[in-house]
Amino acid sequence: QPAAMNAFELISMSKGLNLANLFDS
Amino acid sequence: MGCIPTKLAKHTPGYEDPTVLASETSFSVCEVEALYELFKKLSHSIFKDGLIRKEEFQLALFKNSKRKNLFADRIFDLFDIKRNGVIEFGEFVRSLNVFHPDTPTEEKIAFAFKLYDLRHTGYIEREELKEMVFALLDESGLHLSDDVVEVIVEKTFSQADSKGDGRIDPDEWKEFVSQNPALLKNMTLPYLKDMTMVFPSFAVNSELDE
Repeated sequence: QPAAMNAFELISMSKGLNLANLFDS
Repeated sequence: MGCIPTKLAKHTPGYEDPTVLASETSFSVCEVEALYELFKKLSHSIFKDGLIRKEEFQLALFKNSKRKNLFADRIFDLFDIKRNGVIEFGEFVRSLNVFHPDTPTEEKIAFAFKLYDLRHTGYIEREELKEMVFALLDESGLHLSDDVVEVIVEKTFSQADSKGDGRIDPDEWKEFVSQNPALLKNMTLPYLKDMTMVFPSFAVNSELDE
């Protein structure tokens, strides 16, 4: 149900915001 | 775990004294030194000049130096405090400090607001939110019709824009996040707490630099 999602919740899933990846590089 | 000050080691341009950085952040001196090892690795992945450039940042996040991404761009721009197109060590540590588990929530809320205020107007506008939703869908290889995106944005605004003026101001954002704490989940990196325990190799390397 994407329409039920909060837009900010959706965008917070971006890989570009997942800085944990900096530590796996 | 102890660490030895790396006064004799060669440092990259923009290097700052770990004791100064530790005094300004939630990191210990040892943890700043461990972060320096990570910084060196990231800043030497392509250009080897001791400064993190956009391509190196993209490479670290996506394993692809050419992968453009709106959100990575925004993070990079916020880390690049001097706005000179590169992330220096001091900027790296001060910015990552926002993501430290011990950093006050208010700082995380303010950082997230700046992140989403794409055009630096002091507000999160409806068009900006729409642009970000489309960017996320594009990144994820998902397709939703304009109408569905419109519904998602509209519903979010109906909850967040309490003053009803068509834009989200910092107070409204603070209130909205307090009702939806999950939105700040990616603003905390548990790894940053006691870096030297999680990344003992960084601490060992910083000693070997002596």
